[in-house]
Amino acid sequence: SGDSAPLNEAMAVLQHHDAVSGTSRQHVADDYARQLAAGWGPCEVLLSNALARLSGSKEEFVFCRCLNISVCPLSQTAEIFQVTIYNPLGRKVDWMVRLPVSKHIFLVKDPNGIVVPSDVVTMPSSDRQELLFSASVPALGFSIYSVTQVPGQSPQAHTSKPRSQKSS
Amino acid sequence: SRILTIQNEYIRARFDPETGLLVELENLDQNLLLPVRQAFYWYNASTGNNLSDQVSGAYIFRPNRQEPLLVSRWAQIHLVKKALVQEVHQNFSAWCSQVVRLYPGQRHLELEWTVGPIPVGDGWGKEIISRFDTELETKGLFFTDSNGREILERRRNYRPTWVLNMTEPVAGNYYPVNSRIYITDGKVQLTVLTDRSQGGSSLKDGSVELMVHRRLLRDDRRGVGEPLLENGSGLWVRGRHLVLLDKAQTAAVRHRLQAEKELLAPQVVLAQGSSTPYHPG
Repeated sequence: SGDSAPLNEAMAVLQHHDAVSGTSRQHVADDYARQLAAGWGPCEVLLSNALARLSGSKEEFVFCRCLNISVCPLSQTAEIFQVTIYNPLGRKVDWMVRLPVSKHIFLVKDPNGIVVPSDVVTMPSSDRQELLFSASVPALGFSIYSVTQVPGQSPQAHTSKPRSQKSS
Repeated sequence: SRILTIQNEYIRARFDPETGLLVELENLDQNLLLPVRQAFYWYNASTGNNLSDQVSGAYIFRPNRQEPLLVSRWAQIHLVKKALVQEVHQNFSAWCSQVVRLYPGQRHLELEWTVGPIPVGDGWGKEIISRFDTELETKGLFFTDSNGREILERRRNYRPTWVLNMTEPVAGNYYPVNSRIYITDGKVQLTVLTDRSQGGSSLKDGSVELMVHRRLLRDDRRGVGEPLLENGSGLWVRGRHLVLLDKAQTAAVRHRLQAEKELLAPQVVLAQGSSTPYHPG
């Protein structure tokens, strides 16, 4: 069963000015981060249970916490996976989803099974690539998109050379 | 081509093809064009001087001179133009890069910066800022929020509740920015939304700066007992600034709605897709 109390507790502890403004010793700052991470774990279980109940199907839900550095083992290896986007705002939002993926072409379908436009962008400073698609998510609700790797196809290799500037 | 731009239905951003830096922002919808120069700078952290032996540290921001130094006056760039995104990847140095991004339908310019590890081999602590310079005549005023709820008017070298004797012309004009900072000349407003709390200011008319990272070598003797000197994953920071250009009278609705979307951003949860029914039968 999930539990949000540990995260509540961690957030309560982190109201201390040292946590808010970073005026603590390193090991204290590290411990603040540890408390938050420890609190987030049971919350993931809570979120998974809520999503399973609301969507009507039990899943092995996976939370990728390092999307901001394009790391997500599931989306980078799976040939088919689903993406649930939860919108906490009290109004519908359109949100560009970016997920690190392997070098393939993907088909993205919306909750009604209709294919939506998607794109694969290669990160110039690395050979990683990201799948982009725009998700429409209801107010205080969620949408489930499915992503399927198109067998046998890989994105056209575009070699964009860096535009070196004259050094000034 | 000589013209380097990215755009969508609402926004066009132009870059100097010589330097790779952002030089102009255009709101196509409201027919606004504003020369905006954005670059990264660093303040040299004070280690005390003849006026005061106070050093820059976890509690105290105190640069050792008023003018910050440019991280780099040019960037190596990559241009990515696809149906769902247009991006300019800017590489300023080994420890400072940025992606300037526009998605279809987006009414703000997204600047995703990555800074670190800040080099301190020269023995100098450094405080890194992202600064936007425009021609807006802002008359010493700028605006910062308080916890995303209330906007406070700030006036350079001034306090509303006492006669200020300004002894720190930079740090004395820095204020907490929880979600946004903006400047306006009464007709046009330039707003920068943050994805976390940062220090910010407007030290010259038409200019806005936000501090994105610090790496210091001395303790500021205010109780921590060690310098602000991360040694692990805190060496790197990656974050985003959302830049909005609007008419002054319509700017509020734009930045308020966008800031809410930023603060309460959607959560993405993945699953392999081999589901079993939750409810029996």
